[in-house]
Amino acid sequence: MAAQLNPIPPQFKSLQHHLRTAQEHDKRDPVVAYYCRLYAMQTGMKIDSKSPECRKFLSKLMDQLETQKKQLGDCDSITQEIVGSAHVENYALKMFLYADNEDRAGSFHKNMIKSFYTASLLLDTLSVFGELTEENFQHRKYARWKATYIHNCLKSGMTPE
Amino acid sequence: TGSVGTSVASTEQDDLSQRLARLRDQV
Repeated sequence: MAAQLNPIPPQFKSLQHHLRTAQEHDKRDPVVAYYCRLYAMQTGMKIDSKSPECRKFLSKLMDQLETQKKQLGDCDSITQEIVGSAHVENYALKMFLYADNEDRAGSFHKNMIKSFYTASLLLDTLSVFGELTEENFQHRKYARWKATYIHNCLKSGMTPE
Repeated sequence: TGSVGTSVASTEQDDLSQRLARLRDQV
């Protein structure tokens, strides 16, 4: 399993959740973990690839990606990005559906909040393959809003509608 | 030294871009 990269430069704060999701999936689903890191790498390079601390961080992240790619060898989801894209999309939508079913059943808990939020992060990740489809864009928006809304309701003792 | 520093930074940036392209089999 890849070690966590610390410290994350402040410029990359917005990527910390994607990197944490990568780490959480190193064993559970290495393909998902790989593409979360690739998203962080690609986005990080757009944010700042010039300052020494960011270059150092990105260089370590690239080391992790190269190692992970070697470990995954001839996996189709890695060698063919179109297969990888379908893999990440299916995984994200499964997570979204789980949370949505819990929501519709009136079962509100931390795990479903996390599922909504993780689904939104994985839908972000799909942007490494190109522009998001309108459907995925809407799913991402809904999942992120639901995660925040239910989290705030539970925190303040309210029952989500 | 300023221009040397800029040049080093730019080379490292290119290196990252090239590694990313290789990783994604885009070279």
